[in-house]
Amino acid sequence: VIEVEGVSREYLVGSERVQALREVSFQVAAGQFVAIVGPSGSGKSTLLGILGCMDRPSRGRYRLAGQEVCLLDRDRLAGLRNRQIGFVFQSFHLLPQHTALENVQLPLVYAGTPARERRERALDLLARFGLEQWAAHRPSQLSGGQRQRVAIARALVARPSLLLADEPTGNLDRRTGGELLDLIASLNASGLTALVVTHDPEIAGRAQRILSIRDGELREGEI
Amino acid sequence: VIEVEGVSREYLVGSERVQALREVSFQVAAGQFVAIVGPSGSGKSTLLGILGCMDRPSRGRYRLAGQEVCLLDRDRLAGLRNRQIGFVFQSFHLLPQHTALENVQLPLVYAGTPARERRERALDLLARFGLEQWAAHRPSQLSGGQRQRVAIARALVARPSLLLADEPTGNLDRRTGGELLDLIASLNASGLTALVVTHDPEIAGRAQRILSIRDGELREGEI
Ligand SMILES: Nc1ncnc2c1ncn2[C@@H]1O[C@H](COP(=O)(O)OP(=O)(O)OP(=O)(O)O)[C@@H](O)[C@H]1O
Ligand SMILES: Nc1ncnc2c1ncn2[C@@H]1O[C@H](COP(=O)(O)OP(=O)(O)OP(=O)(O)O)[C@@H](O)[C@H]1O
Ligand SMILES: [Mg+2]
Ligand SMILES: [Mg+2]
Repeated sequence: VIEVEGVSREYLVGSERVQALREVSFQVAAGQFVAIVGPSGSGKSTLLGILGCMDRPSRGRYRLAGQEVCLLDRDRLAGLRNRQIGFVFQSFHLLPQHTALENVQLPLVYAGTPARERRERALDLLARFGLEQWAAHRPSQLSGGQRQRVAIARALVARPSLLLADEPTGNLDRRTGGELLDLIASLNASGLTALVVTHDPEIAGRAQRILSIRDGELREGEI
Repeated sequence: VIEVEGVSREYLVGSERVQALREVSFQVAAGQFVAIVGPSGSGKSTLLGILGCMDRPSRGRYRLAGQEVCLLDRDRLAGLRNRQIGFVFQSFHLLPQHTALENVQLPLVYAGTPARERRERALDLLARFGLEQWAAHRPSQLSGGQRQRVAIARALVARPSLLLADEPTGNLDRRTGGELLDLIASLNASGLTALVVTHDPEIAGRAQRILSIRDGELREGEI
């Protein structure tokens, strides 16, 4: 369902070029649970950003379900992003002036879900993450790990077919992280395709497949 | 060197009270390496914020080297914060319009260190973290783990006597995290007092002492 061909991404900083990704090629079948590992600065977030259409490669192609989705017109791309792809950012990117409950509902607002249903689904998901008592808190009134879980709940509320998660347990204790991993694994068992960038060996151990990135280059398996 | 007596911290959210810390009391001797562990939302960042004078308790007292330092006048408190206490935030709080090199120099700017010396010391520390080639990058041009290391370098550049670090390896791969741990351990061996909030069992394992927080309550040892 994911086809990446010869993707490179170069950044310009002043007069310097940074090669963040070099000729990355791989495929992911629908329903796979893939862990993406590699040293800090190796290009993992850059790759995930391209897969989520937040960013464009400097070269190469990316297809999702056979289509170069990032080249769709604005409206179709927005629909895709909100309904089919759930994205968890490494730094969460929650809306600071909105409560946890409002933040989690956001994809359903875009999907046109009726107010009562989207509120119920958001509350239900917050409860699954042990966050129901913090539903009325804004991000500045939450702990780091609580913000992280709100970001994950937001990514899952529209029941996407693809989850792209960037280091989703970085701020979680082992037990809370383990519960999250169980949830991802069970959603994967019911058909969710999941690509999880992680430094956590427990997540890497549970994935069906590991991709390693080092210095912008991707290899199959652990390096 | 650290004395915490009956510290409580209550937040108000609308009409609700959140007891983030409840009657926390403990002492830390100079030169100790302490890990602070506990579930997400248990009160660790709140405690660290009080120890760094970013925040005030609702009740209780905190003394550093026998003095209630957070009650000092503004100038003395600023001096203390920049020279004696190195603080690493869970969400880094780097200045977005400044380069990594400028961010790391900031405590030395406040300390009045001459420009050439502070630049050298900052570059030296960035190099120790493997970040010298990113010195001219601004935070938005850095990976999550690179930002985290810049935040740690900034906390250490003024050679403080106390390090307060909030989950400093959350965005780092095991090897980079291990190198950071080695650095903290070696600074500790030369006299640095270090309190590190962490979810990382490797850091907890290397610390001389572990404090656990659960639901705002502190206990000695692992729970
Ligand atoms: N906007 C940017 N401009 C310039 N360079 C960038 C930019 N964003 C990232 N980089 C550089 O590209 C490289 C890859 O960054 P990326 O964020 O993908 O790393 P990562 O593997 O996610 O690292 P981490 O594990 O620390 O999060 C890094 O060396 C980083 O400094
Ligand atoms: N400004 C605030 N207003 C209201 N409640 C807050 C505020 N800041 C934190 N809290 C609440 O206080 C509790 C403790 O927060 P704290 O950030 O200290 O947790 P933590 O142990 O650092 O968690 P984590 O491991 O997730 O970072 C949390 O339940 C949080 O929701
Ligand atoms: Mg990253
Ligand atoms: Mg915290």
